[in-house]
Amino acid sequence: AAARKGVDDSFYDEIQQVLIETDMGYEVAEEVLKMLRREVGARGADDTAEACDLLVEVIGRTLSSPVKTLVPDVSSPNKPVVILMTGVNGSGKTTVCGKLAKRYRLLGLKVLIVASDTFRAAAIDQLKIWAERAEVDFQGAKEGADPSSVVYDGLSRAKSEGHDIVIIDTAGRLQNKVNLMNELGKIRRTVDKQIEPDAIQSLLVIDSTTGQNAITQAEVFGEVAKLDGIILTKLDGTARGGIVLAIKQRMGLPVLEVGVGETINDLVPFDAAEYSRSLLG
Amino acid sequence: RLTETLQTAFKKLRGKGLLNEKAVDEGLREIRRALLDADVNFKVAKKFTDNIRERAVGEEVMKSLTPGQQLIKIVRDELVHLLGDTAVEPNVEKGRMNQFLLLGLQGSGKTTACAKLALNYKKDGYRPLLVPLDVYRPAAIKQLEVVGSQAGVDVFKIEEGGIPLEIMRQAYQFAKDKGYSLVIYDTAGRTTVDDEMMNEVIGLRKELQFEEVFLVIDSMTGQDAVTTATKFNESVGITGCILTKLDGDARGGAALSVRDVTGVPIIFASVGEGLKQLEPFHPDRMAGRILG
Ligand SMILES: Nc1nc2c(ncn2[C@@H]2O[C@H](COP(=O)(O)OP(=O)(O)OP(=O)(O)O)[C@@H](O)[C@H]2O)c(=O)[nH]1
Ligand SMILES: Nc1nc2c(ncn2[C@@H]2O[C@H](COP(=O)(O)OP(=O)(O)OP(=O)(O)O)[C@@H](O)[C@H]2O)c(=O)[nH]1
Ligand SMILES: [Mg+2]
Ligand SMILES: [Mg+2]
Repeated sequence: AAARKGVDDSFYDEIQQVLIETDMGYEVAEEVLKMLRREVGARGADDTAEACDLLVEVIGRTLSSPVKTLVPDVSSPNKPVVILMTGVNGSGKTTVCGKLAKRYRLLGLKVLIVASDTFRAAAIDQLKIWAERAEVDFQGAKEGADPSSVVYDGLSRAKSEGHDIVIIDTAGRLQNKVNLMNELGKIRRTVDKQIEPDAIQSLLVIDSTTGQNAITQAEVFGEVAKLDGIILTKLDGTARGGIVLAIKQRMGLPVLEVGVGETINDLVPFDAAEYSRSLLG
Repeated sequence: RLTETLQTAFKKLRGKGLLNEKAVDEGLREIRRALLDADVNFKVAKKFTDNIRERAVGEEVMKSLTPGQQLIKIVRDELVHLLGDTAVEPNVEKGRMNQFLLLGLQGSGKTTACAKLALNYKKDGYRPLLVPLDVYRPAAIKQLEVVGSQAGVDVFKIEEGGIPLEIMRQAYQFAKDKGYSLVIYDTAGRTTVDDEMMNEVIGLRKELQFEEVFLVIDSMTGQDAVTTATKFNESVGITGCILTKLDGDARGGAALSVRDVTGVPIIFASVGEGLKQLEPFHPDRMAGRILG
């Protein structure tokens, strides 16, 4: 933001461009500008540096949420806890499964990764390598096996072997493919039949380069997979991932984790204040 | 829908005998909003509406009984024109060894696109060879081998953990010796701010003569399409684009952004996960899709 300069129309125009270029979209940018004008008025901010700080506050507040990624309570008999990883093709699901698995293992938890993507070339091989890197148990499958049966088998195994947490990787799918969304719905129902509702966390993995289509993704995936939160990946690139602000505004769905690279340690819990600073930086 | 929005807006203003430049400017603002909703980059959308303003305030809109429709027609024609007017043939010829290099961000669809291209040209009578240069992603080599075998084409055999530049040199020699007519090199996904990885792909690009260097772009990409395309084009130099996942419902404004900032044609559209699902890119179809 510019140095000591008046908070005038040209400032708001500049901010509008900055906001839209983060991918939050025209409408949400307008809403943010409205909130900013109100704050500027209320606080009597008279220079752009102060207005920019207020903007960071406004966005940080909008994004903040008490929801966190599930951590199993090892003293609870309610085992296992299940994390369901969903999202469109190439968003980063398989990689996130590996990253999360290692984090849970380091907490001393017994982790099982379930490979329900039985369709894409070398998908099971890829996830198996991540399970080996994370040093956790792996429930593989035959290519072409029914995803829901793989999930069913994985959950039965987890219950009998006493795993604390099961991470289910699913195949990438576009939300306008009815048969693939039905398949995901069936996977969710398979989990529901075996696991208590508050022991399930269903996550949508969104690539931070994604534009307005991520809103539709969140809506449609939400209908079949009952989403609890978002994992925003590839934030180590040039994209800002601002679409998550639109999703939070429209649907209340929070970001829980951020992917910041391709190695197993590159996953950090979402920090709304830090993210909104970097959004405008 | 954009046409109805504009017709309604113009009807209101015309009813008061007020169809004038001010009204058209409001129409252009609506169009800019529609382009932004379609993921066209902010600066590209502004430049677009600025460029059509002269025609927009001309007689064809002002004197029309359906000014909204007229304005949309101007927008659509300009979109088609900016996207390249017609489908473009890639630079491939029989009687020589053609080489394609595919690059782009992580997860954009490169490995799948390599196999699709191989299948496509195998049908045209070429003898393709796929070369895996992604030595980083777990099971990336295996993935290319699987899709290569699904396409019924050869994949250059490499061991895990090689060096991309050396693999490229060995593969090139192998392809020459065995008489392949199309060599397609798959590279690792990379971000444009990773200097080491950008230097790697710059080195690969400089090593050989490529008939096409394809930037593979996900059609659901938002504002970042400009930054990414510019960086790849300026640092590496691309000759064409492949737009992927067009079987989704993203409007695909990234197509306009990429074409606008690089001047490079979008040559192929990937329209599904299956290897047969590759088509020539059609500017007129894309224009309609962007306008929604
Ligand atoms: N730079 C960067 N790359 C990432 C990140 N997360 C994932 N990737 C890369 O994105 C690409 C796709 O990741 P995958 O884990 O295969 O994505 P996926 O959603 O499982 O893909 P499909 O199963 O094919 O739908 C890989 O090259 C990953 O290394 C991240 O946070 N940063
Ligand atoms: N629906 C659909 N999926 C596609 C299309 N092209 C590729 N995919 C899928 O997108 C995902 C990523 O494809 P890849 O070929 O692995 O992408 P990549 O660019 O090689 O990924 P990295 O090597 O990790 O950078 C896979 O699930 C593919 O099946 C397409 O046109 N439509
Ligand atoms: Mg995967
Ligand atoms: Mg690849």
